[in-house]
Amino acid sequence: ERSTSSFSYSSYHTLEEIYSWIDNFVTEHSDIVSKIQIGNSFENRSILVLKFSTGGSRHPAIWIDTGIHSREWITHATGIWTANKIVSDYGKDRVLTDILKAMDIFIELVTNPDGFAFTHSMVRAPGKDGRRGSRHLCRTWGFDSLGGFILLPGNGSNSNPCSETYHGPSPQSEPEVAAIVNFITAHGNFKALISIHSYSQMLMYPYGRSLEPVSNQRELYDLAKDAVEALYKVHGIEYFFGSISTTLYVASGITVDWAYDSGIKYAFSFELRDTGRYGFLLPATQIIPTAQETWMALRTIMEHTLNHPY
Amino acid sequence: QMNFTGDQVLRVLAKDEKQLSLLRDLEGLKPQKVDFWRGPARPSLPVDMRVPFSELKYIKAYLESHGLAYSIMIKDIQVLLDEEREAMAKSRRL
Repeated sequence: ERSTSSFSYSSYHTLEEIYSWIDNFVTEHSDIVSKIQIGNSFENRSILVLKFSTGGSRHPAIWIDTGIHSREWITHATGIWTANKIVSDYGKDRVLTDILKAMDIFIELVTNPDGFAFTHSMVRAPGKDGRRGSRHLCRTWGFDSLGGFILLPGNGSNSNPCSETYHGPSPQSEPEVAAIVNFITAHGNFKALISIHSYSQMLMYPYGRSLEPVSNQRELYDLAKDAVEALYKVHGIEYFFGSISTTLYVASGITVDWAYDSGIKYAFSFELRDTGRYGFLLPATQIIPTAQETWMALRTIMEHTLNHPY
Repeated sequence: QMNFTGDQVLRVLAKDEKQLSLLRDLEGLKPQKVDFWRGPARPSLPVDMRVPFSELKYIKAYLESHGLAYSIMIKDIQVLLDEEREAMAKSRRL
């Protein structure tokens, strides 16, 4: 019988290995972690979310997702390490313990399971000719089939299913997207949402769709600054930060804009480290350093969320 | 599985909007020719693109002819993929 103690957090894993780890993880830490299936993917794979909770009902909550872009393996690996960090530090780290006493944390480790399975079975390195027959031409390329997690058609999304920013035939028509939207909407008490991507070394907040600053711009700017400073202290990695539109590009319909407009003030999009040498193929030796520094930024955002209820 | 032997990832630094638009022209090519890992967003940000071995000469010539500075971020993708696969197999054996 396996346990999570034999799991290598410094290695990349297949979907089956990750889902098996999830089952073991939930069993071993049933006092604090549970598994929720929030839907099924286009190819009918389970879409799973880990819930970290110390009990109580209607706790405010924090959402973290990794792996929307399935070729960004460092994000899934970081998410797994982070989940393990939460259970191992609960009760030891005062800040995390306080957060979990008052709030629940939800982590979706593999947001695009079809795409992730595809990158393991067919094409790890990008090449947009890996399409298979499906409802939409190119829908199952794998690595970027959910694009920039486009929720609604707009400037930043595309009607071409072969585009990285394909928004689907109608708003939220992609089951992976709809599962999240439905879950977060039904829950109704999320206070922070952090969507983790790689690789550009950025921490960004709304808006993407417009250069106009959001009403909480000053607070989000200061929080992003604190988070990247905490991240920098771990391994000296510098991040850009700011609104999506001023830091990266103007694009509408993306996750954090939707979250912010849905009332989740602390909405951030992460782009994990870029060594300038590997791109998506970041060596496994860098998983733990990446996760360690990311954790400090996540912890900063979560702590701020705890201390600034709204 | 595909073989990526000889495919490279080039990191391009556009000086201005004009150079960015030259890179955007490449985005219109079929992905078999150029696959943008990081698309042209703004001049201060690097652009990374995977170029299949068969297209390397053409793409490099295009960049050079337009004065676009680039470096080779990944010299041979297949080498990295092989290392990645070996690392995963080793982890599984352990």
